[in-house]
Amino acid sequence: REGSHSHDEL
Amino acid sequence: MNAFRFLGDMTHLFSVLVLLLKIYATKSCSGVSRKTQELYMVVFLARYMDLFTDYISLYNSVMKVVFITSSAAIVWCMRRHPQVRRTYDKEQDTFRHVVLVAAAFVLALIFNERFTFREICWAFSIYLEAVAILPQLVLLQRGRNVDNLTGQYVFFLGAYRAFYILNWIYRYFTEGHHSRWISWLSGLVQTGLYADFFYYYFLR
Repeated sequence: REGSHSHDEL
Repeated sequence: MNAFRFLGDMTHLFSVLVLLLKIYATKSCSGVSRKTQELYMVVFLARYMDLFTDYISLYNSVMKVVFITSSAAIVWCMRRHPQVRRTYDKEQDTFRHVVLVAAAFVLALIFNERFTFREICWAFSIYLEAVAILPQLVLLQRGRNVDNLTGQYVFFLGAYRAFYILNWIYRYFTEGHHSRWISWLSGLVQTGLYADFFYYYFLR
């Protein structure tokens, strides 16, 4: 998920 | 998801619920900075723009909707609710929060993970959240009495970011060394701003 640079935190 | 982050999210949710309770139960928003609430609404709108494009988890999506709607509800109450809006002390809430928005935006244009619309909005929301509490802290220091619920609201907001710092430390050691410096630095600044409030809160 880090690769896609999506921010998984609120 | 680790315990620190979950605790942080729950503390953050609780702080918003405490504020909604105070405003709804007492039909009063005295001592609450409307400017801080407006800044938080901008923070959530800028950060949760990916609500409809990136599905991360049910929890993530539900919490985003809750934060956006609750912050909008608080701003609506303070602006439109006939009883509540009368109790807003406009003369006290004088912080020029436009300056905070402009500064966060300029910072986001310079310091971001990638120069894309989404990433600039995300960095903007992180920087703005770090300073969004300032109008509220100024109001608290001006006001004679810090009423319990407002004090508790600010306390939980400070605790939430402190839990997130533990979460970043935990993720640093468990998930490898991804660059989270934007979150780290802003989170430290944000928690630092609360430090003097905690000092007075506990001494009160």
